[in-house]
Amino acid sequence: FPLATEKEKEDEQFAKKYLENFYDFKEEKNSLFKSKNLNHMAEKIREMQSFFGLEVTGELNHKTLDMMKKPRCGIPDIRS
Amino acid sequence: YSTFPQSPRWKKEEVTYRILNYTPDMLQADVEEAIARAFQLWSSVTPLRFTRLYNGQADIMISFAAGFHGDFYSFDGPGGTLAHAYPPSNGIGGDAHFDEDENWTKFTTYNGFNLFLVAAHELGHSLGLGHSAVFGALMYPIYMARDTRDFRLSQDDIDGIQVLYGPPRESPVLPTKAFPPQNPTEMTSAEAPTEMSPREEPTETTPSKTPTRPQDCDPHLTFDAITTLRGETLFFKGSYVWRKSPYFSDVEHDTISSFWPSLTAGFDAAYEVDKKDQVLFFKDDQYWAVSGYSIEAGFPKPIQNLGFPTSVRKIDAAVHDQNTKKTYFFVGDKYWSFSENTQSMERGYPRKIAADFQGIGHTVDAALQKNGLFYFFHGSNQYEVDIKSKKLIRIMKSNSWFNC
Repeated sequence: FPLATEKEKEDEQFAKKYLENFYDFKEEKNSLFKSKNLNHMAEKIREMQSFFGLEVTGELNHKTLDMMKKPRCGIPDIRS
Repeated sequence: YSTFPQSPRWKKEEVTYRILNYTPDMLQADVEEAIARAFQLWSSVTPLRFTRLYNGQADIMISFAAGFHGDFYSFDGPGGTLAHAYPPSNGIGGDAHFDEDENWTKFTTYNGFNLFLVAAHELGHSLGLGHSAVFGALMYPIYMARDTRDFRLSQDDIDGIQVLYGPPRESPVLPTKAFPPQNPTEMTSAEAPTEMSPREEPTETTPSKTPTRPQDCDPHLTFDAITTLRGETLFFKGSYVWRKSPYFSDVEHDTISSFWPSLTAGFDAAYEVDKKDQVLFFKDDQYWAVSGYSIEAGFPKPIQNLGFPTSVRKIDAAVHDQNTKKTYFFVGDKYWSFSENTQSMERGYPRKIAADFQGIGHTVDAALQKNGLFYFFHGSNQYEVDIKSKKLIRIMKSNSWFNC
């Protein structure tokens, strides 16, 4: 796969933080299987896209990032 | 809409709040007005009543802070997270925190966040609501700048909060517009304060335990303040209001918070400036102006703004003479005359009450003008005075307006 650009890495970090804050995403830091985290994150992206009525793709596309960057309330949208 | 897990809610209808600090972005009065209006949104669709405290522990503590501010959810600088609030419970429960790194404003411009909108959202959380996925609902998590002048909760917001607290009680409705000015007419028997003669004294009711609201015809009933309001007359004592309308014979019983949730009980004085459709309430060394339900922006103000010396820390009573456009303020054994036209105290005041009002040789608890005559209340008596001749006409029981 092409190396993720710096910008994409930043976006991914931002999205991870967002999903942790508002969608109860918990990254397994020492998981041996990177893909497991990716799947888990994709699942949380789908939850967030569904909440905001975006197309549910599980991918961190432009519209999803845009929505994540809008000023908002600090209370989670989904909580355990 | 959504609620928090286990749907925490306040197990009472009287909820208190306290503003712990202010943002330097706005006038304090504008912050207070935004917060009060935000509470009014929720009290208008539930039985909840909100009382502002000025010290001690309130249910909902409101504060501005940046970055780490003592809870687990640090703020993130400008943009991003604007504020957060905790669901009902004791301690931090109910508290609302606003990110001081944002630019707060009372306007709906694009270079700042409207405090009323964000506060109304956060107080939804303080009352137990979670986020709504309905675009346009107040509890939608993303900030949306919009016109706040006639802001209404969405049906989704109302449905959600009423799941927790139910609909409002049959709340009293203030007249929506100034009644046609009352021409001084002969009072009908129902309206005229009846002169108490011994045989008419109401039978002494000795309730088994003192009711929280004094009985209408309790011969010892006294009042804190009395005012007209759009043709009606409101009598205040503690947090209670007796409301007398020329259109209905019986007296309506309300509480101050059912009309003005953010005003604290225990007024010292009140009067109406009919031409401005404005009522002013006085408590200690501050005063508020209301028009109908809404508290006018920029209040409370210090009573010194009216021209009182700093030695005056509170007033006893006030009454506006609709004919001369003068307002009389009573403090101890003296009174002032304030010109509503020039908005200033008249020269030569204060004067002794006893010197100008024959027969009123004591302090005045409350004062009222009705149909051209003045009524000065002292303890459980009221003194009817012809203001032109300043002559005492008769003395009656304070509650003689309640058809006892």
